[in-house]
Amino acid sequence: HDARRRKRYALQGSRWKVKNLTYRIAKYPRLVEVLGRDRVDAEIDEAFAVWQGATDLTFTRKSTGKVHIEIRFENREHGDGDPFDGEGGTLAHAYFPVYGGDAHFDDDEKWTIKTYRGTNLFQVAAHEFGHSLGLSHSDVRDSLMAPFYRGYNPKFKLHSDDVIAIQSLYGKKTTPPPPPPRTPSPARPPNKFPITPAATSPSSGKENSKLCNDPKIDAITTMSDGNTYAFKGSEVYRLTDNGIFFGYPKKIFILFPGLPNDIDGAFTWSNDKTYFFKGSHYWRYTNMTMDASYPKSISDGFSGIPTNIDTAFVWGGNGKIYFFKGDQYWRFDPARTPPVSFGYPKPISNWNDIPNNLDAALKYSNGYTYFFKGNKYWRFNDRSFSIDTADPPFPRAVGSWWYGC
Amino acid sequence: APVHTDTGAMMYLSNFGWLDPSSKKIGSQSLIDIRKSIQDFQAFAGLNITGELDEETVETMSLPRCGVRDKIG
Repeated sequence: HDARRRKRYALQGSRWKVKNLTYRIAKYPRLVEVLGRDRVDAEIDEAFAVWQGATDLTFTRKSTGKVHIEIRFENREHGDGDPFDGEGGTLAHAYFPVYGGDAHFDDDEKWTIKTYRGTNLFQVAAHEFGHSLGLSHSDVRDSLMAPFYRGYNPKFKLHSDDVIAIQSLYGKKTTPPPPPPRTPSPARPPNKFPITPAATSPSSGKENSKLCNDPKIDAITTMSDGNTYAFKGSEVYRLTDNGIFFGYPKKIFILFPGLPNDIDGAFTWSNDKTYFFKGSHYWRYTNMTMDASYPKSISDGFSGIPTNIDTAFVWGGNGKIYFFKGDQYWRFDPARTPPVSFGYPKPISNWNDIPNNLDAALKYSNGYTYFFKGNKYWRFNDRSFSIDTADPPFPRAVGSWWYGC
Repeated sequence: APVHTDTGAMMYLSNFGWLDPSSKKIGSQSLIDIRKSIQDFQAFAGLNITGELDEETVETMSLPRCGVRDKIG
């Protein structure tokens, strides 16, 4: 680093000669019982996915045997001559490829997942794996490879400095061109999607085979971290712009402790909280942590709304909350008294050809509202208040457009 | 040693690759070298380049961080 030089990334000088790398968590954090072993696995998966999203590298987690990158949570002196220093200070270190690529995390830190408290495991792990791949520290303060810890960021995305750095070692991502995106016709250019750190290529058969065989879902919502999650039975799928996020589906009880399976509906409100509905109750989550005093009865907070709904969503046209059930719908406006205006419920036929008995609905990050039923989906044109016209027309097959089938 | 002490700051600079590795121990570093090392670290961390262990520099040295050296010899 030369003080007079423009700020940017730095390479250590070694890199992996293979592109398909394996890793194993050889020693879990002491807090693993609190965090959940599967959630630690998911967090480490997502940290590797950051680098997989920018290159043709692939990362496969193994639970036994020899791997390229071994991960350990250790404290103080732990056998490599580079002792940790207790809580704070040094959080972790990793070895460059020429030295083996392993990553060690200081187990005296209060590691946490998807919360502002403690030390965010994803953020530190994604940084350390940059070293495991051959990156040194960057002097671009906002880059992932800057040496200073920057705290939990629910809307994390790689800095361009990090992308240039990793691609200078392993090349750009050259996976086959994604299927036509589900974004609207050129008439309304799609919003710039946040760079999903995940592999943006359609997933391998494994992740999406269930959804491809039976695309019916229970609910779908975009959460405050900017990611879209589809819920089906006991599992949850994180969606990318073209398929299923690497390493999903995951069990609902692991990612959303306290949330039951087979939910009816979900929506994320402007307070950045996500509301899940099932039967006569609802649950409120901040990111993936259930808020205290939940679940509650639907009548306690959503008076006028029926039980056993089909779906719930925030309509892009007016920012109000809509509940659909059977052939009727209710509009819920928290700013009004009563929140459900006189004259509701109304017939779903008002929504011009949107079918009854829906499975799910969502206002997507491109601003459009989407309705899902069985193996089909519809995109709604809020301005004309009708199903959007496009080629191919709606309804479309949800598997190939949303789940990477 | 806490980084707000000279020794602590020297340890920090040494741990993260900012002191000349050829020096056997911190005491042998000449004042000019140390000043230069502090300036290099300040430039890297986006701080005012004063060559002094000023408050902002010591504060940055106290931040939780990665244990890998900033400067790989």
